Amino acid sequence: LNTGRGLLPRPRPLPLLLLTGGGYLGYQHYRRRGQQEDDAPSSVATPTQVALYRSFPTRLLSRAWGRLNGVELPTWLRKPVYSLYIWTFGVNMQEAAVEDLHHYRNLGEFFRRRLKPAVRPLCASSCLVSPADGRILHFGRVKNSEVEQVKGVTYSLENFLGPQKKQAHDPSSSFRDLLLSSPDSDLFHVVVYLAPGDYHCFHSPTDWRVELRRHFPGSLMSVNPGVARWVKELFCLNERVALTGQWQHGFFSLTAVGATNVGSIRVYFDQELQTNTPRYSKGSFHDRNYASVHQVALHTLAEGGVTLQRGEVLGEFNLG
Amino acid sequence: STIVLLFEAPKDFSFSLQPGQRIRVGEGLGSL
Repeated sequence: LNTGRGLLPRPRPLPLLLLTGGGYLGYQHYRRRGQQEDDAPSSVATPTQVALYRSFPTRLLSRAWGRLNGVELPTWLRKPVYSLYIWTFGVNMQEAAVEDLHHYRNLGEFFRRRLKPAVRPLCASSCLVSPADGRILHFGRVKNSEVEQVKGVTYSLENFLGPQKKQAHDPSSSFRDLLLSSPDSDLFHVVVYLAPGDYHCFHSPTDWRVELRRHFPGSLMSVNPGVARWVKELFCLNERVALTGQWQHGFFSLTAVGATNVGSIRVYFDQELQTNTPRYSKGSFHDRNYASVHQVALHTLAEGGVTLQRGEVLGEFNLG
Repeated sequence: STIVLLFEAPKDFSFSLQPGQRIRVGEGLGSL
C-alpha cells in the first residue's frame, strides 16, 4: 500500500479543474446539439454554467494567443501557415491591399490586413451602412429596455451601455426613453458577427459625432452565434468598447465586443484605450469624454466630440 | 468578435436585411 501510494502522482488543482470543466462543457454542448437536432428550443445556460464558463482563464488564453501570433515567422513558413488559415476560414486574398503572403511578418499582422479601397464601395442610397464584414446575427426595434442578441435571448440595454448622464424627468420613463430625443422616433439595433476569416477593421456606419468612449473590461467568452444563443447577457459580460454620440436623427452608438481569440480592440483616434489588460475590477468601466478633451489623435473636434464620416475606418479587432 | 449598433431613428425607419445574411462594409442596412 505504501509503495502504491508513493507511485500515485499528487492531483494538481488546475489541470483537474480544466479536465472536469472541459468535460462538463463538452457534455452540455453535445446535449444541446441533440436538442437542436430534434428542434427543441435551445436552452439558455444556467447561472452555474455561465459562472463555470467565466471561471475559465479566457483572458489569459487570449493574451497568450496574441503573444503566439506576434512571433515573427521565418519567410519560408509564412506562405504555408497563412495558406492554411486562408483555406480554413475562406479568406479572399484578392481583396487584400497586399496579396503577397510573405509581406506579413506574423499571423497578427495578417489578421489586421487592409483591403483595397475599391472593394468596399459605399451604398449611395442608405444613410446607414454596415460597419464591418460579417453576418447579421440580429436586428430590429428595441422594445422596453431589452435588446435581443439573437432571437429570443435578450440583454439589458442599461447593463450594456451603462448609466447615462442625462437623467429622466419622469421617474416612470424607461432607460430606452432616456436615450430618445424625440417622441416621434424609436430605438433600433443591429448585431454584426465577424467570423475568424473576416476582415477585422470596422468603419463608421454613418456621419455622426462621437461624444463618449466607455470601455467595459470583462470576460472574453466566445461570441459565436451558438454561444450567443446559449449565454444570456453575453454582450454585457464580455469586454467591450462603446462609442456613443449623435447623428442626424438623435442618439447613435457603435459597440465593439471582444471574444476569446480577438481580445483586443483599437480605436484609431483614442490612443489612451487599453483593452485585455491582465488586471481589471469586475463591473468597472472607464470613460473618455471627447466633448471635453482638446485634442484627439488624427481627428478634428467638432463642438463636443469627434466627427466621423460614413465609411471611414475607425478601429480594429486584434488577436489576443 | 461582434459589432452592435444602437441608434435612434424615425419610426418609419426600415431595415433592408435578412437574419443570418452575409454583409460587407459599406453595404446599406436600411433607410427611411
